[in-house]
Amino acid sequence: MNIFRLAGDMTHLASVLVLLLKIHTIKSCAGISLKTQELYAIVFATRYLDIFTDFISLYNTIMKLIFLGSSFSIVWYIRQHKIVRRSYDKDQDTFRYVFIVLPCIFLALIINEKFTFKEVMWTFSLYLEAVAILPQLVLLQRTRNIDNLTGQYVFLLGAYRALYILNWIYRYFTEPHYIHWIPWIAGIVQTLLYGDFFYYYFHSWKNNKKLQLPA
Amino acid sequence: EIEPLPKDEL
Repeated sequence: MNIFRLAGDMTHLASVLVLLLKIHTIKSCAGISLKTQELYAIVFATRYLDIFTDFISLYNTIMKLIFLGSSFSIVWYIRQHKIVRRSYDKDQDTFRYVFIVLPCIFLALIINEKFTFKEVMWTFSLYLEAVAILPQLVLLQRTRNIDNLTGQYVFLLGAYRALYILNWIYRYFTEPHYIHWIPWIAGIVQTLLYGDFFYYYFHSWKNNKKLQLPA
Repeated sequence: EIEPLPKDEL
C-alpha cells in the first residue's frame, strides 16, 4: 500500500459518501444519473466476485463491502425510495448504456490477461468503469448547471483514478515485474474522460463562480 | 505461462 493508492481509495470513498449524504439528507437525486450509478453497481459486482474466495486484507474486504453496499443502495434510493425517486429526471437521463456495456464485454473477451471467467469479469469491470461516468457527464451537459455536491462527486471520482495512475507508476518503479497494461490503459482513458470536466471545475472554483458546463 | 498478478487493489 502506498500513499497514492490510499489517497485514491479515500477519495473514491469520499465520492460515494458525498453522493449518499446528498441523497439521504436532502432526499433528492436531482442532477444524478441513475444510469451511471447502475453501471458502477455492475462494475463493483463484476470486480469483487472474489470477495469471499480470495482474502487479501481486512482493509480490502471492508472497502469492497462499502463500495458494493453504497453503489447498490444509491441505485435503490433513486429507483425505490418514495421521495427520492420523484426527483429523478428520467427524461434527461436517457443514455443508452447498452452501447457501452456490450463493447466492454466484447473487448474483455478478446483483450484480457487470462481467459478465465473471473479474469474476464475483472477485465470487463475495468473497461466498464472507464466509461461508466458518460451518462452522468451527458446529463450534466444537458441540465447545464450543476449543484456543487454533484460537482464534488464527479470531481472526487475523477481524482481517485488519477491518484491510482500515480500509484501504478509508483508500483511499476518499486516492485519487480509489476506490469498491468489493462488497468493502466483503462485508467488513463477514464481520467482523460474527466479531463474537460476538471477544466471547467477548476476554472469555476478559481473564479469562484457557479460551475457552468458549455452546451 | 505466468499467472496474472493477484488483484490486491480495489
